[in-house]
Amino acid sequence: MGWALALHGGAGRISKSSISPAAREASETVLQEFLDAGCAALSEGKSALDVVELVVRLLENCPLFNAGVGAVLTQRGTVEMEASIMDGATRKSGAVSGVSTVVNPISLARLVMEKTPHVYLAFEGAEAFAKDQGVETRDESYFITPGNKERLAKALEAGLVLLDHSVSTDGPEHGGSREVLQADGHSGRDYPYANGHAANGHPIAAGAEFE
Amino acid sequence: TVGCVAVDINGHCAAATSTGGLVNKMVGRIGDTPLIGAGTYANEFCAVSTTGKGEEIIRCLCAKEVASLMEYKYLPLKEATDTVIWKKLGEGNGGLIAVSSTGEVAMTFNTLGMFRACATEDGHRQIGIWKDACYDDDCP
Repeated sequence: MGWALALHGGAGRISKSSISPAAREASETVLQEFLDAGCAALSEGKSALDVVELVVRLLENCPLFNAGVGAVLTQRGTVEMEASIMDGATRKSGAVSGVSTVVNPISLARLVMEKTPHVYLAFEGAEAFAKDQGVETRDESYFITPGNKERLAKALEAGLVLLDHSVSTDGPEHGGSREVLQADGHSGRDYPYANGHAANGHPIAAGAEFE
Repeated sequence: TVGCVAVDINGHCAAATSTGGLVNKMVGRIGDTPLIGAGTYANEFCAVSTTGKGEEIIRCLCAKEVASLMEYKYLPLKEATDTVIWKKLGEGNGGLIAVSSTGEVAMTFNTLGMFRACATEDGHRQIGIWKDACYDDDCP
């Protein structure tokens, strides 16, 4: 028995041919770096709660991953980030959704857990709470990367809702594949709605890779 | 999506998950990440953070399911995560990372890959993307 730590940067249809050696090396380097940071904190006796927040903040601040800076875009080109945290010792938890200016949503989730009687704040309420708490915020443009703008443009063109599981290295600019949220059984090829939207205006989720 | 789970020297577990969601998602869409029990869960037995197709993970209540299998079915961590990922969450839908209060680690996924890393106090370390990508040790 002793401390242990695991972290992830997303899962999906990540084939070996879809990631360049340089992109693979970059992602492995940061995973190693963040693992080392978490291990060092645990070795120093920091609590599991402090360590998971620390590591997720590092991941949020890294543009390679789909969280914080580098978060993917909604169909309107906006950023809506979400995060949650849970302390197993007390079973206390906190969560936020729909935040678009908070640099580290995970820390805002922890503040929800520790500073409010609630578990979950969303959208305007979460943003207002962030201001009240004085957490770091940035203009929405801070979070938007060129790769994610391009990815959204291609998704809109193809009419697909994409599962962005991971890092920008998996994006079209790297020859990568994108996973598609499967819901209706249609493939991209036989997809019946040319504009990518159903009659109700909702985006269609089709069962095919974006590319 | 990104996430981290940890158990500290006192045997306390914690989990955290953060994401931007889906490319081209509807404005207002909420995925599994902020939903306690779906994308994130921790109790006195384990801590879990998930990633993948959010809607499927919500339907499966993946993170809590792992904890429940440990608490009520007395499954070890690896068996609990295998059960949830391979028998409950449809193939190709995602993965999770988990630690137990006794220091076990599991990184289980049924997609082609998952960016992941883990370490334990006894010196075990692993960084990988694909199933066969173990660079420092055998997979937990």
